[in-house]
Amino acid sequence: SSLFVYPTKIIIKTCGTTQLLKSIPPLLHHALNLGLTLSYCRYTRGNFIFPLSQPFPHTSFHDEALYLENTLPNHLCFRKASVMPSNLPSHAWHVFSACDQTRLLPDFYTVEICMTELDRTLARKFFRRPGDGKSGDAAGKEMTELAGINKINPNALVCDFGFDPCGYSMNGIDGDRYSTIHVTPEDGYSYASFECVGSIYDDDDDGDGEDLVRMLKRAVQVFRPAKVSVSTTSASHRVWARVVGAMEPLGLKCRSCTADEFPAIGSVVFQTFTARRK
Amino acid sequence: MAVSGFEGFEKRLELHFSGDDPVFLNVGLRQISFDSLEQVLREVQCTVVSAVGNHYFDAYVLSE
Repeated sequence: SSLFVYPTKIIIKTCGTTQLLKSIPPLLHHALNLGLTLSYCRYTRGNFIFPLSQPFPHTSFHDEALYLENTLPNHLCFRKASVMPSNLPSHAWHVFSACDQTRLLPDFYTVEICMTELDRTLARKFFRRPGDGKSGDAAGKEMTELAGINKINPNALVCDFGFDPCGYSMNGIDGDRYSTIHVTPEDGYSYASFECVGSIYDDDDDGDGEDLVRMLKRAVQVFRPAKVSVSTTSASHRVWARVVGAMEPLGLKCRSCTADEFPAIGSVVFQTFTARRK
Repeated sequence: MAVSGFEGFEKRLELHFSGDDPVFLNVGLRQISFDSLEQVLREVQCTVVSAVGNHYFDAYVLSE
């Protein structure tokens, strides 16, 4: 799990069994003490592998949306909740967005990748050796090197942690952009996520958005998953179109693409990919 | 549930704030003390295991 604190925005991404939404009231309280008012909120998630393990009262997206409706201040009056389907029954994308006006947010986009059915040999790199006597930091560094995660964005400063008996989290920071990876490698329900942000004007330098494509390719190659879902949130349509260019060379075929518009963020495009049958 | 106790698919929350004082906006939320952040994370059943920051933002790795 990860927390990113900018001067005027906070992003928290936690493993699926937490009651993440309970962080909103105390965060609003601390922000108010600093003279800051909430102007926009976005909550997103995929489908849970263990839906019955969800803690009450956040046991369904309906419950979560209700909690958000009741917790967010009234001046965030432009609100939308949406469940974006795909051709894969196990994959849907849940989005709740609320803002105080419909002006578009600055130029940042977000790419959220969820990978399942990881390559077993590659997933084993995220298990601790029993009794290795290492700290989580040292184990995390070893996993980063072993899996080549430091090569995904060579400019990023990596902060990583290896969990016992298995599991891995890392944050990469590169200027005002972050990337983050979380891995639960156990056979049968192996999962890895990759998320990064960027500016829709990044492309203007070299016009082809190759940096993003290269980064997404490298991130997915670390895990060689059989199933991938990619959610892009952006005011520009160029971002989601790049995703296919990163997946197809890895043998991943696009199985579905759904899009939806949300106040203040532009569009969310949800794509799913599966490994071509051998 | 996975042996490690994790549910792979995550929940992600993004909150944007605005204020009147432009000078303030350079630091803003980064002034929230570490103890206060930890108190918020306790609500979420998380704790900080690693942290790094630069001129623009602070990044924390959390554990459930």
